[in-house]
Formats: sequence, C-alpha cells, structure tokens
Amino acid sequence: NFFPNVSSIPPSFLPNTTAGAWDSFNKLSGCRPGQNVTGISKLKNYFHYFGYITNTTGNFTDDFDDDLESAVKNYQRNFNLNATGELDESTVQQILKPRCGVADIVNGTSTMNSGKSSSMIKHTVAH
Amino acid sequence: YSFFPGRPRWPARQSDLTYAFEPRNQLSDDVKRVFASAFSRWSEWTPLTFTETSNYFAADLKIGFYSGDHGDGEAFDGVLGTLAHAFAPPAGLLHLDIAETWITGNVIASGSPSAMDLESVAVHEIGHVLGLGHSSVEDAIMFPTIPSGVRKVELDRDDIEGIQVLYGTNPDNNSTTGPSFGGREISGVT
Repeated sequence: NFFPNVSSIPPSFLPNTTAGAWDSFNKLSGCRPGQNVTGISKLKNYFHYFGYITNTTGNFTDDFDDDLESAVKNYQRNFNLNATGELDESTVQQILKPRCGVADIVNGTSTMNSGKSSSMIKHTVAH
Repeated sequence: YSFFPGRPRWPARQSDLTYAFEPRNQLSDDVKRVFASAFSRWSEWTPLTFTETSNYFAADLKIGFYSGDHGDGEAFDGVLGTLAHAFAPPAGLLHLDIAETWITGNVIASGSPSAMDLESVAVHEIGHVLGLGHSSVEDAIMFPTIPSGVRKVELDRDDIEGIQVLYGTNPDNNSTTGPSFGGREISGVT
C-alpha cells in the first residue's frame, strides 16, 4: 500500500483502514487500580510486549492489579506524562498512537529514561 | 538517547554499510528513494556511509515489508498498532508492516486517519539498526510513537548526540549548529 500522497489513495480504500489495532483500549480510559474491566488483559499484553510487565506466563486477568499500576507509571514516566498509575485520557491517547515495535524496557530496565548510560542495562537482547 | 543492552554497534572497520531490499517485495524506485533519503539523515552526522546493493543476502542491512507472523517472533498486527521494528547490530534487519498505508511523498494535511509517512518511520528504524534504543525526548527521531499524517525526518540534537557516542562525527560535518537544528522538519496533522 504505497502512495505518493494522500490524494492518490483510492476512496474505496480508506474506510477499511480506520480501525487501528489498539482501538479497543479507548474504552479503558478512566480505569484505575482495583477495578476489573473487560479488556484489561489485552492491555497487559500490550505492556508485556513493550517490556513494562515481565510476567513470563503470558496469562493475564482483567484485574487492574499492582503489576499493571507499576507498568502504567513506568510508561507515563517514559512518555513524559503524569505518573499517576491510572489510565487517564492523556495516557490512553498516547497508548493508541502507532509506534515502533521495539520494546521500551528490556529485562525490567528502561532503555528510555536510563540516564543515557548503557551500563545500567544488564542483559543483551537482540531485538 | 539510549542504547541497546551491551551497547552493540557496527565495528569501526565496517563504516561503509550496504543495504538491500527484500526481493519478493519488488519495491518501486520511489520507495527506494525514500530509504536513500532516510539513510542520508544519519550519514550527515556520522562517518557512516550507506550504499544500496542488489545482493540481498550479502547486504549488511536487509529491509523488507512483511505481514503478520513473518518468522522473527515479532508478528505485525495489521493497520496501525506497531508499524515496524528493527534489530540491533550486527543483525541489520529492518522490517515494516505491509498492512500500513505508506505515503512516499507528501503526507502533510492528510485526510486519512491511517496514512503513515514512510521516511519518518524509516529514519527511526535505521536508528535501531545502528544501535540506538528509544528516547524519551518527544522531538527525537527515536521517540517510540508517531501519529499518522505526521512527517518527522530530521534528527534532533538528542539523536545526534547518541549516534555520535557510538560512531563519532562526520569528518565533513562536525557542527552541532547546522541547518538541521535551525529549521527542523516536523510537520503535519494528528
């Protein structure tokens, strides 16, 4: 799907491209620790993928638990948002943005706000 | 800026890097020109040079568009979501999601909520194949997210400082006050 500019995209093509992969996270705006909301497990998978949750089993519940709160806080710090630990509107809008698939955190150590020192990063991961 | 764990980089003896495109993609010259421009953003500030080669398997950097599970354990997820990923040196793999609507020319004033500027994403992923991790500096190329309809292709001071820690400066351009700092090209609509 390569186009020199937006006007060259066939109109019939556009309606099929508006649903993003993470649009379902929109309904999680306002969620906070202690709640149980359908869809939280998918968000945990998102944070797991990008290194914010280190649960290795990959089985996640819809509970807004301590692990998710910690993940949200770390995410908010990395993206210069208020580290509230809650899924406020600005955090959800940031999560919804298209992004690079490379993880932000490797082995529990941030590679974004790491003080510019690779010595803080302990293990090599090829990705 | 940040680096991958262990701070991998291309060895000093290998400053002239070759790149090639996945032959099965049969990319147009327009698409290839976008990548040539993206590589030039990094060679402007480092001693690295980038030359396209037709020998995909021998190239240092291998660029390809793929969909879904494409064999590297990092499946793409369709429209938007993850746009691309790349691997630290010396892997040299740069993969983009073929499901996206990629704009090779003017993405500005986009009427499409999902049109992505190809060069913007390419410049970011090249940063990864050279050894940079993500940055929390929002203006930096290495910031992880980019909205649709936005063109962001010029390196920020943060990107330049990071890449020059790994490779040093371009002997022909060791200024940090050049035109790229005075008139950076970040524009578009969100």
